[in-house]
Amino acid sequence: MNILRLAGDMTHLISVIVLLLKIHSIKSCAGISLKTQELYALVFVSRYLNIFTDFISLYNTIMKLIFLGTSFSIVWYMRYHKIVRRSYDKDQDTFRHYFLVLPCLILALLINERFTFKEIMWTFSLYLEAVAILPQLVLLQRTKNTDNLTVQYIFLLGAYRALYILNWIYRYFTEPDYLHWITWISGLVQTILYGDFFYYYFLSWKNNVKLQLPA
Amino acid sequence: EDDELSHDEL
Repeated sequence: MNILRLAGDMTHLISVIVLLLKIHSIKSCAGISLKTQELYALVFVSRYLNIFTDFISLYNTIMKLIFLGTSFSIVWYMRYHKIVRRSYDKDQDTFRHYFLVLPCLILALLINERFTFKEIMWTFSLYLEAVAILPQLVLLQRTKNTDNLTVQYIFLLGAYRALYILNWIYRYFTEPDYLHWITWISGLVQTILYGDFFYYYFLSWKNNVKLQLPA
Repeated sequence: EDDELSHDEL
């Protein structure tokens, strides 16, 4: 495993920890989209169907368990925790996330590397992950006072994808037959969706003001 | 049997 891939995984892990820390310590999920979190839980379930059948490494298995466990606990907190759920911006988080699921499933059935159940679910998870951030970005745009942790969480998620792209470039040049167009294109689409956010993130950082996306 | 692809990334 190369350093870019490890950095990408760690950034992803830290993003989840930041979010859980926010929820757990200040008992608030204000500014966080439940729609996006539910999509991520679905992404991990459909991607990690191979968790008990294909052993890759201990690292791989543990990380999969962490991502599955944390994504479900975040959804649980936001839906059922008696204090946390009160801070959920339900009226603002109105993105029809179900409309993202079906097109991704159809696309996975049409464009995949192998027509097997596990492979289609894996491909579906890639397509879904690419667009799962959309409800969160919409909510961010609508929220007037976004707290710092929410902004850091989104930034870390975007950074994780950007690092994965660098990892793919590195692997393409160092490993023979390393060619994964579906993964690359969905990862690229996902990173592009963060483009706007990154632009305003750096502006707010440069000018030392709170980030607020223009409506 | 080349039905399964190995996915080593998360």
